[in-house]
Amino acid sequence: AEDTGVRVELNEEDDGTKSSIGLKLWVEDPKKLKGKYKDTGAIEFTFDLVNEVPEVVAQEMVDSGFFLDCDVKIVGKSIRDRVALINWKRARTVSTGN
Amino acid sequence: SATAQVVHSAGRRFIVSPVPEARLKEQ
Repeated sequence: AEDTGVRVELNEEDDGTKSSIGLKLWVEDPKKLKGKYKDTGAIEFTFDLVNEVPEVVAQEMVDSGFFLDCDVKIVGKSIRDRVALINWKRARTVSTGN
Repeated sequence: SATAQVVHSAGRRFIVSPVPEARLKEQ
């Protein structure tokens, strides 16, 4: 995935079955953000892989004051990339029968 | 280390915690 300066990781073990999973997001490189970033630490949240849209969660983070509006796309993309990776791993696990 | 919780109006909980230092150094 592209290095957006925003890192998103699993915050729990993925058992491959739950649609809602814990994620943790933090800024690795504030210079890649357009707006001024307040170093608040890592943000833990749950994300529904089936029913939720990464950009909506990014907007909620903006609304909650973690990021400025100009960075909503970069945060959304970072979440989307991680979600795509999780879904890809799940699909691969199913296809290999493990 | 302290954690803080922010609840968005849509009902989502955001929990603020320290950045995992070890993971930062992985790359």
